[in-house]
Amino acid sequence: MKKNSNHDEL
Amino acid sequence: MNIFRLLGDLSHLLAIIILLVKIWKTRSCAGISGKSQILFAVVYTSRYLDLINAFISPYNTIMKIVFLAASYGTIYLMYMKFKATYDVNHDTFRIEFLIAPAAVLALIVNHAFEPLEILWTFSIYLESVAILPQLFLVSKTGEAESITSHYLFMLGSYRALYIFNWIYRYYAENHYDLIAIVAGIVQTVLYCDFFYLYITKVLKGKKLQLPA
Repeated sequence: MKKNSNHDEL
Repeated sequence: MNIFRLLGDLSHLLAIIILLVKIWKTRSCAGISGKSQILFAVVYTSRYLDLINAFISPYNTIMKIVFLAASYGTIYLMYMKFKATYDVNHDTFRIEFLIAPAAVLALIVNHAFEPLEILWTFSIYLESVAILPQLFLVSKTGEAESITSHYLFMLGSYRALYIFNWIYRYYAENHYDLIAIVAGIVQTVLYCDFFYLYITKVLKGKKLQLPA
């Protein structure tokens, strides 16, 4: 599971 | 950060600037779909809510703020300042048919069932189809001004470069996000037909005109 803070792209 | 990602972000930024400058200089938003611009504003708003709770880098924060501001600025120019030039009769795509499925899909297929995560997923799904009203407008009028074509080309390039960025990240960082990748490929495919017309017509100095 990925947390929101892992969304490092724009 | 790799070169594909940086070039992708710069293409995206350039697309947005081209659009704003075109509207400002010509004092007209003819040929531009306000529906697509509304969808992009919804996309950025739902995705960049993480400005509040997640810090990635100054670059990331600044770009997010610029995208949000430019997107709302475009909507202001289209729906307020230059409203009289807005091609409302041709811009008839029903955006609820894109928003509703993107919302339902985000609730079903996501990385985690949390409010911000679902909004992020929704923004990814919606972005993949947000250009459809614009492409529909071009197909309805049968033509696009060169500057509108350049805008669409930069926007499509941004998505294509992001695919190279994901391939690079998969090998170099072992990082991948299937939701973003699948939606990004769908989004890029939507531009393929346009890319073909752009390369065969616009780059040779002709107007982008669809066969009657």
